[in-house]
Amino acid sequence: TISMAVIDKMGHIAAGTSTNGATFKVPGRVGDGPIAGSSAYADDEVGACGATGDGDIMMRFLPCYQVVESMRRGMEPKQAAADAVSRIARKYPDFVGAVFAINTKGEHAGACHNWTFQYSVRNANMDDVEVFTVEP
Amino acid sequence: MAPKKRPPLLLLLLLPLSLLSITVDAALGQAVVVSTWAFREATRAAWRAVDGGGSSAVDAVVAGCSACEELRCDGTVGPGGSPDENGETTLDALIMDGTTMEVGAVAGMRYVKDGIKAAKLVMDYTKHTLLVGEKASLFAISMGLPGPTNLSSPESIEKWNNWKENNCQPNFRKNVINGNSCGPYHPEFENSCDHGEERGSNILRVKSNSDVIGRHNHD
Repeated sequence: TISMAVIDKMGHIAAGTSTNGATFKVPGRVGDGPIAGSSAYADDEVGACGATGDGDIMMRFLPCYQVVESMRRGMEPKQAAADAVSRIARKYPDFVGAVFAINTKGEHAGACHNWTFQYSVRNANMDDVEVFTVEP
Repeated sequence: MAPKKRPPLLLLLLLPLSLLSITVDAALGQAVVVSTWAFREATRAAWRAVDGGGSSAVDAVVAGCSACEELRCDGTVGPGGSPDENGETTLDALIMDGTTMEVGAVAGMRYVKDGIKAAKLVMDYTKHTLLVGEKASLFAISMGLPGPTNLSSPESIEKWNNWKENNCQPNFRKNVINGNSCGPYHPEFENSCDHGEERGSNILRVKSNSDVIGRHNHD
């Protein structure tokens, strides 16, 4: 899965996801990819979020909606990402997943559970894409 | 002489704060792209669109995700990966505009390789949010995307064949007869259902798919 968020020069924010889902899924199964608030979410007033992992579990918690709403209520991206993941881990200790969060100031962070997560960032201060690694 | 109207004190106190907030946001004035995983080419594609090309945030997300679909990032994006039990690849995609809160999405889309572009067509040309399955494919094709096309690849077919030779293990079935084989699957007796739950202290802990999900098999 790729989940992506972009802030453009006007300050407008968008998020999106594209995936071919889980391998050997039961035919007809749909994961969190096309669910707003689960795989991705964006709000110009707050920021955006992207997610990846076990979509069958993650879509039950809408982690990206949680991330954005937590940032709206004052959390920093790092805190919001960690909080969203921990809410899932509390019920599903062995779930595998991760999220990234970005606010309107361009501050970003990631959080993950049961795997090492990487996310990519490009902004005007970088010469090229930089990859950030997040340990569980 | 009528007294002059004065702005409320609270308003005077809050005004500098609100101006500060606007200043901070507007001062950014710079584009940012973030994506899951080390999908550098996809991130670069989005960056080129939003920075050099001056595209909108929505169009940049489409450019970035489209690049990943073409590159088949990790085999988890686009056609040619993640076969289902029948060996078929289907696509899920979502686009969300954080300005208007509009969303377009497709799920379980067959025969069309452009997932994120199909999602944007749903957002731009319908009042709906999510189209699924073959009807999503028909919509996407009717709106100009190429198809129908076979989304399988030699790699996905080989992976599927190996899985079948391994008695269709691992799989996502539970509480079924023949779960350790390729089926046919039937429900076990209702009272023997294992919901995978463990009760410890006050927390209900439920098993997930951690034995199946990994770096190259995930949403």
